[in-house]
Amino acid sequence: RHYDYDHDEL
Amino acid sequence: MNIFRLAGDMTHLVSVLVLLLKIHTIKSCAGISLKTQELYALVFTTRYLDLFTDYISLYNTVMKLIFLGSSFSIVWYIRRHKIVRRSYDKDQDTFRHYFIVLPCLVLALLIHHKFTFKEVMWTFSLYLEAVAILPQLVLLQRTRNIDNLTGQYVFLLGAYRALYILNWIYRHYTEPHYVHWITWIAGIVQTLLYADFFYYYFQSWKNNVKLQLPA
Repeated sequence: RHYDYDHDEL
Repeated sequence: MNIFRLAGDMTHLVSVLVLLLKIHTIKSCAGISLKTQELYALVFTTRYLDLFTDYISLYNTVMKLIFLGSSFSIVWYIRRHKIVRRSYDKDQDTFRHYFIVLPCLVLALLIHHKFTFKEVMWTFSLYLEAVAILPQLVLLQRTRNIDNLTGQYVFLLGAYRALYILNWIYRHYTEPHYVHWITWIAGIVQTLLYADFFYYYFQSWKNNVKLQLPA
């Protein structure tokens, strides 16, 4: 699956 | 943004600001591990590399800048401030940086989602954050007598991690493709490290006695 985590957490 | 995430971020923010304010006002860093603070500065530096490349929200950017600024300020106070640095107990704070940093770096090089510089650094920061509290916990164990502010600082940090776990559970059920096992495992390990401390913290609070850790 395409990895698309946008790192919106701190 | 859900309530657990916001509460977690606020707890984290308060923990760092409490520490900075304490050092600034009483001009003492007694009981605080410089090693842990340096590791946190490294955690934020390697995690927030995307500050220059991606924009998520104003909230996100401001919080990142606060965490970077406060962690480097704390390190500066302990190392350079002419009064504060005298209260730093170097002989008790003996944990070796590389003992923590190297395994995390190796792990990040081996286990990550994507093999890019930014992504590996981000993964490294997660692993490092999970164990960065260790020098502080060792220092607490050694000195045993813990002043209220140091106790509260560690308690707030632990609470922040626990709230983030609730946030992940919430997001997992509300966002269709929210599966981030690296973040979760590192976060759970980190929270477990506080379990022992939490136990004694609540005991002391319940019995209304000064917090002391067993030798």
